[in-house]
Amino acid sequence: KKEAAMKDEL
Amino acid sequence: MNIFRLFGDLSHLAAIIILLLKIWKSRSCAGISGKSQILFAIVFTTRYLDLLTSFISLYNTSMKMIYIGCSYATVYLIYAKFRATYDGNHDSFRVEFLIVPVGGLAVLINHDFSLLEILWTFSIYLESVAILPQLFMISKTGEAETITTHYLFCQGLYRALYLINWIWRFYFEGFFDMIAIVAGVVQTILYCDFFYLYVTKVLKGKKLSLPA
Repeated sequence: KKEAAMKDEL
Repeated sequence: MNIFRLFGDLSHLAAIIILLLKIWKSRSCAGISGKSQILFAIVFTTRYLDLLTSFISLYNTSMKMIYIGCSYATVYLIYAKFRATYDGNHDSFRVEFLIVPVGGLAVLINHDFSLLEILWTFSIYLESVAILPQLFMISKTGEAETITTHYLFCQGLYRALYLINWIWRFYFEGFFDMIAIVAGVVQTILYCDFFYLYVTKVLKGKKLSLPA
């Protein structure tokens, strides 16, 4: 299962 | 963080502030699509729910709060405080034709089938078309106030700068998010027509009027 990408952008 | 993303965020912040101040100072939302502003409020709400679950940086958190606060304030000014100046007849884009397909696409194509991820994906897809009611309204009225064109320019420039930011991050960090990139390309393409008019007319001091 792909880790939900860390959202560091607005 | 890189210079392109920083200036992208600052351009986005400028757009949001320009619009809010324009409506507040002129006490009028003539020529402004309330529907687009509602879509942007939905975009920020569904994208920034992670404010409740994760802390990335003071910059990240404060910008998200400012975006959400200003977008709701703008919607409030349009539909409540200055509703008498709201031009509902020309703000007639059928937003359900945007929300339903975008919602369906977010459920079908996403990085992870979790609620937060699907809502984030929905907000990315919705943002790419959220300006359509505004562009549609300008095409119906055939003109736009100069301050509105500056708002639109900053709004369009922000995602164009993000595209460069993603090239930068792919090259230097190997980071890329195909969903955000494809939606960002679509979003920026939708502004091309406006960018052309802005550069050839507004920057030459003329009023932005479309051939009726």
